Amino acid sequence: EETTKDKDEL
Amino acid sequence: MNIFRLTGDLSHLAAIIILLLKIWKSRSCAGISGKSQILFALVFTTRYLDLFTSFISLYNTCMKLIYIGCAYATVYLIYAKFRATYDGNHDSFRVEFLVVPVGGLSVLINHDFSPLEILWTFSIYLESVAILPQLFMISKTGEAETITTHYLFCLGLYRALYLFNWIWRFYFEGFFDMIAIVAGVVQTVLYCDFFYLYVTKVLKGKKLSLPA
Repeated sequence: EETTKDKDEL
Repeated sequence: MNIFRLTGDLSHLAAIIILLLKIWKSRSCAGISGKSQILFALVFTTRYLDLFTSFISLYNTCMKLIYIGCAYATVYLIYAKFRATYDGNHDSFRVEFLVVPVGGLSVLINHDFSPLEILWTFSIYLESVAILPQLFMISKTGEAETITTHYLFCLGLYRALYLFNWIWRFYFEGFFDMIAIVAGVVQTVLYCDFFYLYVTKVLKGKKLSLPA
């Protein structure tokens, strides 16, 4: 399963 | 947001501020690699372009702005205000050997072939190796000021804490981002040798100096 990046992480 | 993520961010912030204050208070950037600092400014610039496209939280926006602002302030202090103290002769790492392969890799391996996404990927890959000019400089001169080692420790600790954050998120949220994780592991591993010296020398009150 491809998970996309988390935009919250810095 | 978990405790590892938060302490990771704060550790990162501490590193950035330690470096800025060190340069400002001593009016000198001796022993600091300007090249690493330019790379970090490039990392933040390419990663935080989403400031223009999406709002996530006040915390997120503020931290991004602080990181970017401090990164450019540091570059300004090194290359303009205190340029006379910049040790360019020892800062001789060839950054094109990092930027070019990292650029190629980010085009080849990314989550989505779009400009913003490729730039984000570029920033993740570049960050993992951006400290190399600084470590190279220390290995060349054979020593580092204690305050510089505190900076490096906080900077290395930040990505190590992010690794724990990702382990946490994998178990409790089922979330993982392979690009960030692999780059994060590489980044943390690069600091291991330094961590060892930090614990065995600096924390025991000795100056960090390498055997000739």
